[in-house]
Amino acid sequence: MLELRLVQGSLLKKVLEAMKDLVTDANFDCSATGFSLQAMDSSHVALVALLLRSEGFEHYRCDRNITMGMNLNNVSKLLKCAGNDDIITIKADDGGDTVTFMFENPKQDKISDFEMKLMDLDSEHLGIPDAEYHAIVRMPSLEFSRICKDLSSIGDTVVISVTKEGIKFSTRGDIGNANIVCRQNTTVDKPEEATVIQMNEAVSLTFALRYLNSFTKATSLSETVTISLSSELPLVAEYKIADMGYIKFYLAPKIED
Amino acid sequence: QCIQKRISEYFSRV
Repeated sequence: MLELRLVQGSLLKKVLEAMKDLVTDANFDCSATGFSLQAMDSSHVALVALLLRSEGFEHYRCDRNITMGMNLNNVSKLLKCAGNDDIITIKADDGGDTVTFMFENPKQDKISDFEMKLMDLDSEHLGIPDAEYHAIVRMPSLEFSRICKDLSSIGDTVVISVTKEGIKFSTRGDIGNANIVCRQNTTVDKPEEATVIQMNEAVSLTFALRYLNSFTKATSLSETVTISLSSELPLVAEYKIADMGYIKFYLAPKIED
Repeated sequence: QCIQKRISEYFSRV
């Protein structure tokens, strides 16, 4: 028996919006730790890892580990039927082939439930070891989103370089080229407005902008994004989900032939 | 000319 009650239902709505364009079908794993997902995009260039810890739910019952295969577009459609202030409860029976999403409005005078058939998906779970990154940059998520959007009107790929000077995003296209540098800036009114650069070694990598733009769909989940870079590893863009966990996007670089 | 790497070239299946 699985029963997860999330008071801040809008979080789940935002999580689905953040993933549904990148990943079509995915297995949600439920265990004592929490509600999690790991999935790749269809071309296996990007990977998303989600964790919503059990402590973040008002009620969390998961009698045994359960994997539920779902089409994220369909889940997103169902969650669009929930109001932003609704409480969302996810229910499933052990060994069953359906999941139920229940929505309660704040006044508790409207209760909706939607039952969805689960899918049997081949799960390809990758082991992601802890790594030391050459550079870790925390910046306002809206700023990162703006940069990716602006640069994609000029080019298809971006070179992200971190030096002592800051983090530089560069692109080139038919009309010309563009460089945006964000310097470390900790003299801000609120900590979430800061740009903080931790650099052990300078790093410069090339990425496809369309994936980065897709990651920025998670912007509403967190005011900051943490970008980790190493020359031998995929980029990680992490959006922390307050009191609950995270959504992390991994992106393999483009390498000179 | 740039080649797009895949995630599986960095992380292995478990």
